[in-house]
Amino acid sequence: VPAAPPAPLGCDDPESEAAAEFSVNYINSRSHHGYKFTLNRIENIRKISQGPNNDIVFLELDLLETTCPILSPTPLENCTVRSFAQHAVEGDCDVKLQKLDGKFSVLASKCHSHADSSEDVLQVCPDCPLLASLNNTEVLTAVTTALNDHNSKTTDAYLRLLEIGRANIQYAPAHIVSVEFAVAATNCSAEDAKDNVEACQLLPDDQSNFGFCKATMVKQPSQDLSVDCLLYGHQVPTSDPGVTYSHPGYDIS
Amino acid sequence: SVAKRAVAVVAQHDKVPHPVGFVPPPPPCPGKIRHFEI
Repeated sequence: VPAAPPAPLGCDDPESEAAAEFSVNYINSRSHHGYKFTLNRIENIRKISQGPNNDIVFLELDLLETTCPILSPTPLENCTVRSFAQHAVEGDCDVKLQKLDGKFSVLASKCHSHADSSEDVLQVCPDCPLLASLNNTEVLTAVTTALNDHNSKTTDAYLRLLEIGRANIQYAPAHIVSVEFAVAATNCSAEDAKDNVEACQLLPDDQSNFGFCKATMVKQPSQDLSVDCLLYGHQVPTSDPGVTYSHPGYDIS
Repeated sequence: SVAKRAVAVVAQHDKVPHPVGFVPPPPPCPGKIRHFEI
């Protein structure tokens, strides 16, 4: 009597969790924008045997954005999940893996991220600020003002903007624009930059020094600006953990 | 005379009732939520 087919994998089985963890690390290592994502739920898993010790695994994952910028050296397990009241962002990912002799490799992945609906956030927290569009005029003004303020006061390298990570605007009881943006050190000191800012270029990859700034610009009832920038220091890029990645098929919207 | 009983009747009679307190296993997927549901 042929052996009964193995029971289908459960989404909380250790093997499923191992596949999901591998996939989340792959997704974060391949992303160059925004923030790191962490696993919230394994939506579905299918395993198809290709032969002895050779399986293809299809995973559907629900991820949640953390507060760690993607370039931050902070290990994912130390990254805080962005809370509901901070206007959470969810990622839906489909990942196709191969498990060969017990080793996973990602054959393809596709992710889509979206912020929680404003109605949901306001239902839980009526006074919480909501995410603003990254090309909102007030947001762009706050980022520019904050970066110029930092560069005018620092004795370190002149920083250039890499990307705006997120922004939210609160209108009551005060009018406050909060922004977070990624920066990189240039080959100029902030002092040199005052004379010839065009000469200030990002450092080459073998010396790159990325960082992150958070700023809050109060517009009403009084004007105030607070800026906090942190540089990570040069990080030796981690090579792929000995796994072949083909057809990354990876995009994020 | 032999009368064939309807399958439903047979199935009903032969269905083994679950023991008292039987809890069906959770569906294999989706898995547990680690943080919160959006």
